[in-house]
Amino acid sequence: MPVFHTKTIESILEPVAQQVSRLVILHEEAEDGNAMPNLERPVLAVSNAVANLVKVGRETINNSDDQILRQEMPASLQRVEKASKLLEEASAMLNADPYSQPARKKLIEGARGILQGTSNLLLCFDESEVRKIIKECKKVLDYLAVAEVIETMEDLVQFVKDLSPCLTKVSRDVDAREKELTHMVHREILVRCLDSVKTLAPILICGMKIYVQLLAQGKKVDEAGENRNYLAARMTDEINEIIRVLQLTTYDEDEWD
Amino acid sequence: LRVGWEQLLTSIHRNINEVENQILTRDS
Repeated sequence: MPVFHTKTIESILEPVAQQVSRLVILHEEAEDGNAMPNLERPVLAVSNAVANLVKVGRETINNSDDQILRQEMPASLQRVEKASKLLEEASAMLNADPYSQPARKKLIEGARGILQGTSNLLLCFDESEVRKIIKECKKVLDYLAVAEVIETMEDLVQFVKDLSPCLTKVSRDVDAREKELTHMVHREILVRCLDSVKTLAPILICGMKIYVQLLAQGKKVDEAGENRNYLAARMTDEINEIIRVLQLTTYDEDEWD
Repeated sequence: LRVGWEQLLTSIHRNINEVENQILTRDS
């Protein structure tokens, strides 16, 4: 079971996560009495990078119209900033006393804090990206909801004109998202649902066309109406399943276990 | 241990830069 649910997050955090745990073990196993190196230079580099990240993060928050992102991201930035301060303090303490035990603890705490903060930050951002895709999915759901009130060819043409770009965007976004996920089962569900949506869309339009034509000819439309509603409902179910799976992370399933 | 800490801080540095790039890329 992968720890990080997207390949991007995994590629950024996994190496640091491994190094932090390795170092914690090394640190715990190390015999007391070893002098610590001077870490002033690398700590300063980290501090500068954190300052930059915080600046970029704040700009992103201010420019975003995603209320959840605006609410959740500041805490992650503060976490990273606080961790950076711990590293600075540790470095200063080690300069004064290379054997300082509290300084070592601060170093580990700082490293873990930066890892947690950046992890939260990436998750916040990732969730925001997912919300953007879900917004597009919901547009498709809204169009599907009006399929059953389309009664003229003119309205049907407009319906197709409205639905097509939305479906194309959903298809492109979900396809890209699926490729980003590390969780195989989630990927498979997204691929399956997206395939169904792509197959069902032209059949639905065809079904709607038959309904409209029968109606124009004054013929019975009960069966055509039922068929159209069934297809729209199937597409709605598939899109809802896509929305559900997009929101899943491997962490959810760990909690479930 | 000496090399370990320096390596970790270098990785953290790189990690922060990558997070920043992620934000900038997706934000644009």
